[in-house]
Amino acid sequence: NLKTDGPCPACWGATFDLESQRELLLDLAKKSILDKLHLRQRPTLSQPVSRGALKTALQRLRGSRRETLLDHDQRQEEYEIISFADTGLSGSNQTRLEFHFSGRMAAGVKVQQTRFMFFVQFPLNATRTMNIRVLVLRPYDANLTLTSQHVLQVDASGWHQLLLGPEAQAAYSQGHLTLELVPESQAAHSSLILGGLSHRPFVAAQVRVEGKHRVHRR
Amino acid sequence: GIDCQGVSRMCCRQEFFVDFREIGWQDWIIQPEGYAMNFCTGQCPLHVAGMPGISSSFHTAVLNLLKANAAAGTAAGGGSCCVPTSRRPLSLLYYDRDSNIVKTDIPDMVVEACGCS
Repeated sequence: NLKTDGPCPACWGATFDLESQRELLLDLAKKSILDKLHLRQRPTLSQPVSRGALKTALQRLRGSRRETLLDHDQRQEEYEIISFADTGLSGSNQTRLEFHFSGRMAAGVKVQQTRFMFFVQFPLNATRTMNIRVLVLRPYDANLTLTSQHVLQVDASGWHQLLLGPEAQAAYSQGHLTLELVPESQAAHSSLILGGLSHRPFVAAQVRVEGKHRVHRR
Repeated sequence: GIDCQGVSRMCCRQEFFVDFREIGWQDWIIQPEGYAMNFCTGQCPLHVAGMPGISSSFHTAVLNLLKANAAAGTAAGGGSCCVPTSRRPLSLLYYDRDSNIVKTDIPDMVVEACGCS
């Protein structure tokens, strides 16, 4: 109830003084946005991503993203989530990338499409075959297990993309995804550029939060 | 719809822009820079009840007619409300607590127009 001289601000005879109610309206705006994002409070940032990495990721996504998220059924909430890799343990001939997703997203999330984007730089005119292994946590002992393997022909330096399959759904449900990149030749590995400010590998997922079963009044 | 300006007390859309820097949210909300939390306020005398822009459902129209007739019978008049008649989504790009970037559209967050129900 905003302090007006009427029973409610939108009803007959109400007048409304904007400045005196400013604090109240700002609080209302905060609450409204947090409610709609299903957040109890605003997130506190521990490791914000560099602007360079963010800009690059959005540019790469803008080119291929669906025009509007709203061409879906209005009752379904849809998100696009970009997760940047933490470079994990790397051996001499492979690089391991770790992705962490918010726990809140895990429950009731349906992954529609997940793309893995990474930047490689090879010597000129070299083509390489890149093996990409997808590992997820085993439910019963939290060890990593190989769920699928993809072979990508990388014929030029630059950004490359891989569409992940249903294993991405398992990874989002667990909140954790591990990818291992194993180039076929030794020389190739040493020339991979990973983790540079604006070349950080990332995963972009379009997810839909399963709506509760709603009854429509007719 | 009508935007509130000057001293008119008629049903209108009151613009109210929340700058995320003002509330200290500019760090976790990447885009946009603020949120237009417009709202509807003002009078709806009987003769404008049903102004263009009310919800177009038959059910509402019939209800309005009944109310208007009933209201006509009372000396006081009024009882119609100034409500949103057109809204659009708020598109947000923000960090979640794991520093993932989330992009989403929240439906019906920005009031575009108001009218008398």
